[in-house]
Amino acid sequence: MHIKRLEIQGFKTFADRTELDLTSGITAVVGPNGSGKSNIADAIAWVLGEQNVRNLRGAKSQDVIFAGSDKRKPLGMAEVSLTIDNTCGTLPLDYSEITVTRRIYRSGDSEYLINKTQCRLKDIYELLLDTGMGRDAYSMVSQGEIDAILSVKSEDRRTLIEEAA
Amino acid sequence: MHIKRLEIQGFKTFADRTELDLTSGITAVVGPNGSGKSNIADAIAWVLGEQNVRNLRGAKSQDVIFAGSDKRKPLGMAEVSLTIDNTCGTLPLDYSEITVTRRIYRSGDSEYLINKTQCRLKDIYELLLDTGMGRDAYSMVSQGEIDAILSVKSEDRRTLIEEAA
Amino acid sequence: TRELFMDTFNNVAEHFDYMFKRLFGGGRTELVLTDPSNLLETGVEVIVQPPGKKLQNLLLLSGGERALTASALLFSLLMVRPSPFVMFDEVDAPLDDSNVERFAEVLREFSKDSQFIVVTHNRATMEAADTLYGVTMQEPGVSKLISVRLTDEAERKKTG
Amino acid sequence: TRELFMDTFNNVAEHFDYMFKRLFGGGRTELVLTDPSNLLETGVEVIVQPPGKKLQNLLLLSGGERALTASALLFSLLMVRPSPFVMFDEVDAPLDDSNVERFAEVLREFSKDSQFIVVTHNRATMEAADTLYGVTMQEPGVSKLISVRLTDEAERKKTG
Ligand SMILES: Nc1ncnc2c1ncn2[C@@H]1O[C@H](COP(=O)(O)OP(=O)(O)OP(=O)(O)O)[C@@H](O)[C@H]1O
Ligand SMILES: Nc1ncnc2c1ncn2[C@@H]1O[C@H](COP(=O)(O)OP(=O)(O)OP(=O)(O)O)[C@@H](O)[C@H]1O
Ligand SMILES: [Mg+2]
Ligand SMILES: [Mg+2]
Repeated sequence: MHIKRLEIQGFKTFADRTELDLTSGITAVVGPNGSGKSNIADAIAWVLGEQNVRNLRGAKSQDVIFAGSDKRKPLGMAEVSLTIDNTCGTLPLDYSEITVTRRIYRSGDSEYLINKTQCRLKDIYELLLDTGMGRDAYSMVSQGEIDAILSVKSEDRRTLIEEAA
Repeated sequence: MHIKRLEIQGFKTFADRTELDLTSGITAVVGPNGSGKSNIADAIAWVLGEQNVRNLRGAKSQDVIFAGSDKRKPLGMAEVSLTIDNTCGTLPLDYSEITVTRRIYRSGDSEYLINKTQCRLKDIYELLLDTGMGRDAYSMVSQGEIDAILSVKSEDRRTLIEEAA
Repeated sequence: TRELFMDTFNNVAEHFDYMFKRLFGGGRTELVLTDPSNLLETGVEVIVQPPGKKLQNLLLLSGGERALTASALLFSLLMVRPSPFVMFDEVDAPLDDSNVERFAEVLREFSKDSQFIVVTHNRATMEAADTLYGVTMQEPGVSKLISVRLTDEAERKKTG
Repeated sequence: TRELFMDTFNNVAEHFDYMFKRLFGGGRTELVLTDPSNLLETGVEVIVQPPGKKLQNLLLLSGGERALTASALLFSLLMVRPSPFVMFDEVDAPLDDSNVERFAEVLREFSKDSQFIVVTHNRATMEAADTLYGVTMQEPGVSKLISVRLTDEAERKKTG
């Protein structure tokens, strides 16, 4: 099971629709400071269901919508879609390809979709639950977080072990 | 006024007596991970009077004494000397060269010297007071601390401004 | 359950020691339960000794040594309970050239069973990658993706 | 006194804006007192806009943008109240090639009036230095200083 494609539109600095085709193995994302690399990481965490806006470096949930630039107006919506290759049948749905989509509007309203059908955030969590995808702290490490792994309270480290059980 | 020389012996990984001759301008310290670069930075902060052992990455004050290695026994004392060029007369002592020395023993006993004469830590602070040397948070930035400058509580930022007054 | 936690704990400790030795080229480690009688609330202490050095408090380690130790812990958790997808954002940033080479080698190995997305500024890590995406900001404030390099191996993986 | 604090505050704000523009090649900044009526307890908010981008919360800035903004603040404090000696340990670590070039240029300029010791892994910063000390650990656990390179200029500075 692996991610085939990531589509980002209106999310943070991705004002224009952007598509990443991913292979299994290693994909490296490179570029200058402030170009949008960590924003891609945020997009993945977000579409997988990240609810704590502080983990996305924001203050409120609409902070992920493109806020405009010198030359462009702010947008009204952010949308990210993640397409997973499920030919191995790991996910409990009878499709060889599963697309998870998340949208948020300026009003704060959110939409969630699985294969273009509206659903609840809860359905996305349940879909991915047994795979640990995006949920285990040790599989998604944000910028600057690596040092915290050793600095956390020793009880938080127990939690890491519990997640691996 | 500038630092002419730094002598380190028995301090952290500097088991053997080490001398750095410094010029005015920029001195860059380079080398592999764990080789001792930040330990040099710690030695400078320590000889200038750093009392908070957490700022030196230690848990108790004797943690700065060379603790031994696979092949070497621990040492009984750490000593750092800093020699300042005072031909400009900035420091309130009638010498063109002033050497500040700090020692600590396994017992926890400490010694402080100015130009080889025993003194108190307080005397070293007073000597350097008006120069701001080593005392202003913005003139000695430890590894990993740069991000904290923006993350600190907004009241702590006021303190930075107060220091610059 | 107590047994499940202890099995996982011992498993992680063993793999952590293995990963640490691979990344540091030696040394030793211990994971210690602060309160073995109370597994619901116990803490976990991490004690490490880089090769040739003394066993010391984690606090005294250098920036690069901490990053390498933390990645050893991450990789050991991934060995115990693999994740199909892993994302690392600048985890290799404090590593010097020889440490990042070993890190990249471990990454390549793990990528046989898991998909990785890594954000990096580091050449050795870039060279370990199958696919490379460059993010640019030619128009200020707006990200644009460019220069995708797919190795032949990645082309093959993509078409299945 | 109120007057001294306000003078310093305005001075720092002005120099911070100048340094930010130099390091970012543009953009704008503001320092804002959260409670101007109570200068003993007020906070200081930092608001920045990198060139071409929108004015946003500092939180949303990238790792490199934060490091560059923080160094702009450091340099502005040094302009307002110079220190004879400054020590930076890996302050340039998150900066990309073009940002670290500008950082090194600013460092060179400030080093005319202050003495700097910088720990760095970065080539551009090393090239800005007058003296280079290499720290090695050929014997595990024991630091050894090697390969000092003094430029002619540094030789001249040393002998006064
Ligand atoms: N909602 C938004 N609208 C527009 N721009 C945004 C939004 N959220 C964040 N940004 C911008 O995104 C930029 C940060 O991008 P990102 O963190 O992805 O950079 P990066 O490529 O990871 O850089 P670095 O190498 O420094 O870590 C900032 O300049 C920030 O202002
Ligand atoms: N009292 C001590 N006795 C012996 N070794 C010590 C002592 N205190 C610290 N060390 C060792 O010093 C090493 C860290 O050195 P330092 O922080 O200077 O590295 P560094 O060159 O800055 O590396 P990096 O590039 O990773 O930041 C650690 O391996 C630590 O175990
Ligand atoms: Mg980033
Ligand atoms: Mg260091």
